[in-house]
Amino acid sequence: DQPSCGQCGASLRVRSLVHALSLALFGRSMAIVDFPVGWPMKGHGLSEPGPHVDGLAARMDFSNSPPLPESVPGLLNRELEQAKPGSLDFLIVDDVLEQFAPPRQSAFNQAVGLLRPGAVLIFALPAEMREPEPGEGADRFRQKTENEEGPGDLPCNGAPGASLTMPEGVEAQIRRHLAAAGMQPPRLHKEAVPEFGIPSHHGSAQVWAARRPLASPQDPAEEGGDVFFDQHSRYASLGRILCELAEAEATVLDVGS
Amino acid sequence: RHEFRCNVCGEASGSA
Repeated sequence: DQPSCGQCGASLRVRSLVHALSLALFGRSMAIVDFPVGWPMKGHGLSEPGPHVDGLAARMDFSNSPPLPESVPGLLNRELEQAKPGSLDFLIVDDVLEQFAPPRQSAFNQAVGLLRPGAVLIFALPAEMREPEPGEGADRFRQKTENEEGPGDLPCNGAPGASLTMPEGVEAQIRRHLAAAGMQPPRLHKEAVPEFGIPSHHGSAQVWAARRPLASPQDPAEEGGDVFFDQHSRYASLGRILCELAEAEATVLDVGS
Repeated sequence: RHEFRCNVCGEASGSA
């Protein structure tokens, strides 16, 4: 993905990830520089280093592991072996999941396992998916498989290198993987955000957001959900509604109970 | 050329 911000070089894919993250955390799309400093959330990224990584790390407990260019199954294990299961409020996975050979369910399970109840998984996949040309890209990873993703060769994404992508029906597969990992139905972000330079149909990435459900208080087998996170989501929505209803320059004094 | 504000650095930029 080409840098497209003339100031910091952020690509369209990165801006789309930030948009999805901001919506998930705050209920509206904000620039990272407008995220509150000291926000009590813990996040991790599997992303190339860049200004978005630095910006998030300056505002909350955020760490990042660059994805390896020749990623193979086990990458999440290696990158995140230090991470505590169920410890993250959010995980950003930037163009990594598609590089796993089938069965990819394990990659989703590993990623979800790092999330606490109510936390979000934000991930980008290449938007362009097609069958590989003979001798192209993914040949050395090509393998026959009889798992749920069907037999046959793996497609590649047409990008330079050896990235693998999902076969046809990728959206349905992603939804199935996420559901099997226990996630709520995901959101595939297709909307335009013109103020941040994000067109509605762009060719660089699919950005998804999925949330791990809060534990039910009726289920003693589940660890309790994080009350703060839930309350924040509610107050963020309430605050947004108040802001939309209020006259310009009005001040909201309190959104407490 | 399309002007926009970058949501990473917060600066005005162009050409999405």
